Amino acid sequence: EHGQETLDAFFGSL
Amino acid sequence: MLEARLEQSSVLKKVVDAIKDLVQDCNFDCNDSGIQLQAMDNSHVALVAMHLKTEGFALYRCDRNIALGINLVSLQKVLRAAQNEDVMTLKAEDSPDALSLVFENSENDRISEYDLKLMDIDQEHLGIPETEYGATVKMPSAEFQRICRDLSLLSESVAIEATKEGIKFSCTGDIGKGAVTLRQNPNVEKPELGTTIELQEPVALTFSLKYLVNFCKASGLSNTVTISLSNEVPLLIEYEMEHGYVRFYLAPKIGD
Repeated sequence: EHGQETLDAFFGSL
Repeated sequence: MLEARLEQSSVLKKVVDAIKDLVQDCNFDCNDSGIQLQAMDNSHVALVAMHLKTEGFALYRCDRNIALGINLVSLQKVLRAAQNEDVMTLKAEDSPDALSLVFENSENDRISEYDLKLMDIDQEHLGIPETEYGATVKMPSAEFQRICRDLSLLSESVAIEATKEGIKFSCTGDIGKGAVTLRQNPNVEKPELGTTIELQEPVALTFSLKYLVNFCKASGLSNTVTISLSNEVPLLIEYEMEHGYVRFYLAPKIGD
């Protein structure tokens, strides 16, 4: 089953 | 203080309907550009960004930035009391502990006044980078909703491939597999029924259908949906309104 990424890996928190 | 009037309560009712199953508590940030919201689901896999622009309000006054910490389930309970055609006025003091909502019917013979308690929500804000997407697909929102619903019955994940031929949604599950391909078809007479693809480069990514089906609750906001994809970056799904938008970002599934 594919591994689900999270958005934290792509969007930096301000 | 904030004073904002919508000619149609249905605008806010539909937006809350579209996002209440993805996020529970969020800040409605009121500033001079209108009312904005950005929130992630608990697993940080999806993010919703909403903007109701000032131009969409019959009257809009916001002296300084106000964050309205709202539980969407509670807000929806209050909004149920508003008829779609009612004029809705939102009011709040600076650093408020409650939001006042007033609904007036078109015959002007019924006025409803509610106060919704506000919460302190310290929400981290994410920086969403401006992205040049490899593929941008515009299609009927009902079409996208149907494809997501149909394929979600076969699998948890959908592979989305955009090429110059078209966009292909395919999945494999225990009972079998399925694929839907939409070819480029601008449909000149009724553009909102067409499918257009702007391709910078072919893209292929895999996403969770559970989230896509959830996002499709926003289909009532617009006849069309715009899907923006680039390899190895989150998917952007946008429902454009007359004076604003609801956008969903979804992190991809990185397969073997």
